[in-house]
Amino acid sequence: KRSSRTFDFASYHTIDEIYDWMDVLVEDHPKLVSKIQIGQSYENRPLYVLKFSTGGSNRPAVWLDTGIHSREWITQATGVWTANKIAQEYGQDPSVTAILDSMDIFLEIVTNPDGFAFTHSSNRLWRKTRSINAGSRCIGVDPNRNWDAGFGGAGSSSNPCSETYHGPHAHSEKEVRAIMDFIRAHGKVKSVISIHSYSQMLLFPYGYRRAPAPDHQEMNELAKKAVSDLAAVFGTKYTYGSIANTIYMAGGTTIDWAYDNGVKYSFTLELRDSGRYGFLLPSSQIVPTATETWPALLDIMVHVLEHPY
Amino acid sequence: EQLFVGDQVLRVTARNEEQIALLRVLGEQEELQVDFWRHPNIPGHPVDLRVPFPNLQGVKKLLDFRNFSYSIMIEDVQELLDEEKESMRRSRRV
Repeated sequence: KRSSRTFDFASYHTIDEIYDWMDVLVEDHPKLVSKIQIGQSYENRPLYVLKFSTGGSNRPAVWLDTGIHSREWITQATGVWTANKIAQEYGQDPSVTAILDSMDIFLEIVTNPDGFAFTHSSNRLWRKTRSINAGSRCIGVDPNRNWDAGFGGAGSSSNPCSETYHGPHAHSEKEVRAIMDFIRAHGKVKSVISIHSYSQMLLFPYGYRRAPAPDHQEMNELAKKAVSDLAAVFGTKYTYGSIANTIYMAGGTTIDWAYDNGVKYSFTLELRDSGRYGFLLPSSQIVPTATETWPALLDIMVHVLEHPY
Repeated sequence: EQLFVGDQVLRVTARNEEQIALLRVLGEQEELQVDFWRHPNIPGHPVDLRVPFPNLQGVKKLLDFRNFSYSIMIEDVQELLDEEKESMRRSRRV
């Protein structure tokens, strides 16, 4: 029998290897983990989400996604490690156990599967989706500029050849629409955490405007605690704040859409930057990166559990 | 498969808004094919840009001419990609 225990978390993997491993994780934890398909990508790859649930119906939930920008390989790798960690810690770690006794966790590890497959086959540095743009020789849309929240605003481009092309209209990308449909249909998603790399930041809304979000103070306090607990692991220093004031104005982002659609605890993480490798972080750094990210994720999820709304 | 032989990633620090604006203009010049890994945003924050080998001299000259402070973060992108591929191959064999 295959086992998730033999999987090498300290190596980068192809989409097929990750999808196979997801099945193994489900086999190893059948009462906790299931795999659901929320749609298909532009090139008809399945969009798989791992559901961590101890039962109940219509429970509040946390949504996590990794790797919407396909070239940020450390992100998908962190997603794999995190999925395994959640499964292992249920029944062992009191925080994880408390979270899963009341809430479900959904984790989409390969959020942009076409782009990810393309990074393995043809262009390691591909960031966008792989949809064809009518009238242009350039392929793909930036799926983190494609959401209906300040769509087409500052920090996104109307040029299909740009890495930040926002797409022909909001939610034009099947990968984006599938998440939107899922979160809307679910109705009780209380937190969205969208994970990227690399600039060592924990960010929250807004990106499309400079005005503070109504829950700015609470999110700022939570972010402060999360980055402090992250830094306690290996000393990695994160900055935090709203997207617009910390990094740049960016219209059409995942977490702005989530926040504007009633998901109060919407955050995005930019994983570690060694200052030497950029997107090409060596695989030896996967486990350290994921390990230090874990307490920050846990802080947010525990806060969501303790602050129902 | 697209190769990135000789491409470099430069880490540039813009001192003021004017330099930020100049970097943005640089990114809009399609013929230079600059790929921002970290976009220009706030003065003092690092900006990382991958520059294809054929345009390296031109971009560096421009940065020097405009008094940008920068360092080479990645000497040869393809070398790193080859190492990454080899590491995946080794892991799969194990």
